[in-house]
Amino acid sequence: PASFDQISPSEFFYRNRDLAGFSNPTRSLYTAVREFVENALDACDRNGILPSVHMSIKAVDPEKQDPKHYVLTVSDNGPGIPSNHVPLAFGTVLYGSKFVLQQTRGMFGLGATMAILYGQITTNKPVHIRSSTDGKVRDEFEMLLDIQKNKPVIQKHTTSPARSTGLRVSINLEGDYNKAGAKIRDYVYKTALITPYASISFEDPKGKKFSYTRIMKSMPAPPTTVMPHPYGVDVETIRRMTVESMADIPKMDQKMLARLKSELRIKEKSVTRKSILKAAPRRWKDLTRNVRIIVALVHFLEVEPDRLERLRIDEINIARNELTYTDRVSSKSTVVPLDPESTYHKQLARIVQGETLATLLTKRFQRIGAKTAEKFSLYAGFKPETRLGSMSNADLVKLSDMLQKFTDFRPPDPTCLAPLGTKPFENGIRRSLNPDFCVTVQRPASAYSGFPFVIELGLAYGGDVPSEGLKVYRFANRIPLLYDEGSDVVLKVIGDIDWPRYKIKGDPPLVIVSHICSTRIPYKTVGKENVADRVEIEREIRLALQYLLRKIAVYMSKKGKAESARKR
Amino acid sequence: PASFDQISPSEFFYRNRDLAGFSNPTRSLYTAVREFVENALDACDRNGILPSVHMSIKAVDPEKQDPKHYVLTVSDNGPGIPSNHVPLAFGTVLYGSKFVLQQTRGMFGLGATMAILYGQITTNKPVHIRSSTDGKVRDEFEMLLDIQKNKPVIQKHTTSPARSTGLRVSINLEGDYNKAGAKIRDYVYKTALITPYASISFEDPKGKKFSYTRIMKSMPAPPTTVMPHPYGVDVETIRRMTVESMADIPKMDQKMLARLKSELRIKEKSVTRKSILKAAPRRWKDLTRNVRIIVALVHFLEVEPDRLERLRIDEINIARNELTYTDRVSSKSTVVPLDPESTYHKQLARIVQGETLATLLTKRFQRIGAKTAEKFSLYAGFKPETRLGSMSNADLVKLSDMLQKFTDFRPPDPTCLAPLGTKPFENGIRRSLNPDFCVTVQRPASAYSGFPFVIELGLAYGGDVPSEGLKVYRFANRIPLLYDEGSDVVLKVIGDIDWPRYKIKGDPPLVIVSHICSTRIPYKTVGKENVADRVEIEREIRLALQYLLRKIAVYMSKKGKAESARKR
Ligand SMILES: Nc1ncnc2c1ncn2[C@@H]1O[C@H](COP(=O)(O)OP(=O)(O)OP(=O)(O)O)[C@@H](O)[C@H]1O
Ligand SMILES: Nc1ncnc2c1ncn2[C@@H]1O[C@H](COP(=O)(O)OP(=O)(O)OP(=O)(O)O)[C@@H](O)[C@H]1O
Ligand SMILES: [Mg+2]
Ligand SMILES: [Mg+2]
Repeated sequence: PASFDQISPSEFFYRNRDLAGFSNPTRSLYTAVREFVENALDACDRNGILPSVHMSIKAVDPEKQDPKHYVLTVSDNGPGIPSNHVPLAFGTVLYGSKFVLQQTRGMFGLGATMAILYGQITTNKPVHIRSSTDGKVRDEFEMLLDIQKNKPVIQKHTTSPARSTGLRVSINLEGDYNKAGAKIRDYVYKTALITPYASISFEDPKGKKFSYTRIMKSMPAPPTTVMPHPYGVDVETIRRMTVESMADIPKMDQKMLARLKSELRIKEKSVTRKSILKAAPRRWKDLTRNVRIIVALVHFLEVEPDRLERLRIDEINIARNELTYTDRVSSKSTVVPLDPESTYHKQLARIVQGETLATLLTKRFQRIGAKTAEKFSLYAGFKPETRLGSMSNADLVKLSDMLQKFTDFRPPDPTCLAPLGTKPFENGIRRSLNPDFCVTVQRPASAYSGFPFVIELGLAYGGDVPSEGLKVYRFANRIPLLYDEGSDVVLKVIGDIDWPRYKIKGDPPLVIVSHICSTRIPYKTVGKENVADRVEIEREIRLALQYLLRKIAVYMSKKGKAESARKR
Repeated sequence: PASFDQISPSEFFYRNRDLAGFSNPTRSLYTAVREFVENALDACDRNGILPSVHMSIKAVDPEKQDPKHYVLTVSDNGPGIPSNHVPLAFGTVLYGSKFVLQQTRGMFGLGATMAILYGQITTNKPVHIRSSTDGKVRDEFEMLLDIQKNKPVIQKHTTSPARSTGLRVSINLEGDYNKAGAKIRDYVYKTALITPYASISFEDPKGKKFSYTRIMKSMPAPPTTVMPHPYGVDVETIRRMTVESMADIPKMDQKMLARLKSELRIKEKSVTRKSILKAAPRRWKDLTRNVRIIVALVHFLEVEPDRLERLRIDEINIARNELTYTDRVSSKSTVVPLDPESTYHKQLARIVQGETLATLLTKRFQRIGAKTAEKFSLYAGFKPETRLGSMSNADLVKLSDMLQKFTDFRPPDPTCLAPLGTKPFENGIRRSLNPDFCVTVQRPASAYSGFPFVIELGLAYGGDVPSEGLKVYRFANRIPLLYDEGSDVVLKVIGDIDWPRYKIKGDPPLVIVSHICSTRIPYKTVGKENVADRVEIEREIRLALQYLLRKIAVYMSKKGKAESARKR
């Protein structure tokens, strides 16, 4: 009979590390570089710090042939990581701070840990991490990974004085700089292009330094975190929102008693059931939600408020009008009837049945106002005041479907996106390529499946651009994508171009630079190398490209006229 | 400051379900079909059962427009799943029986769970599973997934009589049969082509039946599980083998006492320290390893064997020649010296220091005999009798590197592979395509990174093959690959062909069928749609293709001569 096993996510990605970009020493060295550099830039971006990132690759034994062991070190001037989070951030797969709806480079919670994992399985050496969050004290960790258990194994943890905030991570890994070098230098060069406000330097195994100083002294506005958009929703999301919207039974502790006293204006020293139920009706309008719930519980359970502390409410069944509670001290369970006519019945209903549909729409989604919430409820066939907790499964599914179909929702909020902006984008391209002709465009924001995105596209021609035919520089959320262009949406769109129509033939000195920004890039692989051809994204890239090509057609025809004039 | 989170693997694949092939209702319906069908075929293959797989897709409300809710049901005559494993097999991601080194369709432990997850988040309905492992009793489960916790939530579990073994799984999911139908029918057709010993039937939403009866009445030999090959090894693997090779302290229980008595030929009723140490020397050669360890412990600890039952050995420190043990009853810890001159010292050394390098090589790897083990040890600079537990970190890394570099290991054992075989492969192609000309080839087995693989390639021309130009049917481990052919290794090789050289021009009625079999297919994505261009795999496909093309060149030139003869 078959023998079953469960493996941890780190074990899964250890066995299938090709999926994450760690297929061989050449590719792995590249992927490790990018994972650490992208983390550094994300951290600086998030905290509005102009990034200074330094990266070095040194051979452990320069005499040997590739592939061989290298030490890869990346350090930044970012906010660092608090010492209690360092081991998990780097020692656990699927642990991170980027699981929120925001435009960031990272999104999976595994990049750095995978690089460390690869280093460990090829060299058996621990990772060295230095982190300072206050610029005064620096924590230094030496750790290994327990790959089977997905947790860090701290070998050393010391502290020492620091002079600035930031993080420095250093791993030993088997790499092939001979083969990966060109791609790594290209990655650094392109990162500088798309991040003109960052200073990046790289020291290669021979000690040669490549340095890109920032050409922008101000940070672009950092991306914001957004609420989900209705078009991105499924039944699981609705179900979770419903669960979250149900109030917990308030904890009946000293703090709560004090609040009862003050809100109900109870003068007596001790708070009794009698005094609560006497004061509640006239103070009702000003009571907070939790106090109202306590009043209702005291009323129905017929207990003194201090006894509530030892009770645990097990179930409030609105359908059967029953409440079940257990005395933690005596372990005895009691069922009390709930009179649906009682003034306090509504409080308990609120606990179980969660917020109304109208509240859900306006509070848990982006850009839905009260009017739209009402209009949608009508369209979907629900009353706006329907309690989520009282909706059946079929209702939740219908709600989820209707959210996708209703066409009057405002489009996703694009202010959460952080494109470079046409001027910085153009400056970055000009610095890197020094072309004769350069034009950039930023499309209006759009959305796919409820995720906002914006396309920036640039075109560079002539000047120092080599005449080797069209090259495509792809970027997503300020990350250069250097592999697998064959299955990327940008190449798909470019493949459809009719070049002669734009007066471009032969092997022109031409570079197209694409930058997709989104709260969620639809990567095809965990290794983040190519972007899926979502219909909306394809369309926006096409429109941007057509605009740029019309611009270069004008330039080429003027250029052509000027040349024929010169010849005459 | 950043707010950190850990997510479960099911949460990860819920958020990133595009990676697993669940990007939209069209693709998801297709992926759900294939995940269940591939599971059914794997289960039958493994148990030598001629597979009969039935699949149906029914619209919940046929009047509605696509995309809409469907019920997908797949049932098989396989071995079923034991009822204690059903909830985890289908309700937990990264849980399965295919984490071993064997040629199977499945490999990730998540396919079925992802299909169920997708069904749940689009319809909120539980999955229905029926399983019988004995053909007499059938377990029926209704379950939902707790996606955040990665565990099943059983809503119902009943048993009823069964008439045969097998599994039946049924989910509700949002799909688009209008768009996915052609791909799904193609998938079934191609599965029949590559699995000629399986009977497969499919009933579509309109009630139309597609049925493929097996054309082979005998099973191909089932694939075997193999030990790893040295070329596939890294330091983590070596480290784990080292840990496994260290003996546990044998459990000192009644069973052990009985074994002591019988192996040491102790005649007395009770087994005493005195009688053990008296009998041990003359029976030494025939004692099993665990008995020898007990003898050594009894000697050093100077305790009666029945007292060993209450002792817990905490540490055996060979370097300091000390053993620490705790009496579980009195909780008292004692340190005893270990005389390194003692005859029994070696037994305790074996516990801590693991097996020898020679034993590791011959016992834990495939195809390494004693001679090769010795030759390798010499090459690597280790004594064959070196204890693994005594090797330093640097030694383990060196061992791992040397295992990759040593060229005298026998190539990976290909008997663990289960290609179709040229005759069944050709019959499958002929039945499906009915060509005028058909030729197949099976390359000798090869290996990449220590994983054995074998290429089967076939070519079909003319007859009922449509004249629409070259089509490529890709298969891996008997799975049809229908998406993303642009980044697949097979298309890369085909892209290099110089067609006129083989007398083929225009849009020929030509199909190339490729089948890669391996203990580990290097898929580029979790959705198993394309295969990475590993150098060794690319080479074997190229050689196979060149062989077939030479064959068709001969056919085309004969055909050309016959046609010119007819014209004259
Ligand atoms: N240089 C850094 N400075 C500050 N925080 C960092 C740095 N590097 C990593 N982190 C923190 O460690 C977490 C884990 O990093 P990791 O690269 O493994 O995952 P991620 O960046 O969240 O996602 P991805 O797998 O897509 O890269 C990050 O979410 C971030 O909070
Ligand atoms: N029809 C079936 N008959 C018998 N066992 C099955 C069947 N379907 C699934 N299983 C068992 O359930 C396990 C989990 O299946 P699942 O598809 O999630 O993962 P997998 O097949 O191991 O890997 P993959 O994700 O690559 O498909 C399998 O490993 C297998 O043991
Ligand atoms: Mg990261
Ligand atoms: Mg499977």
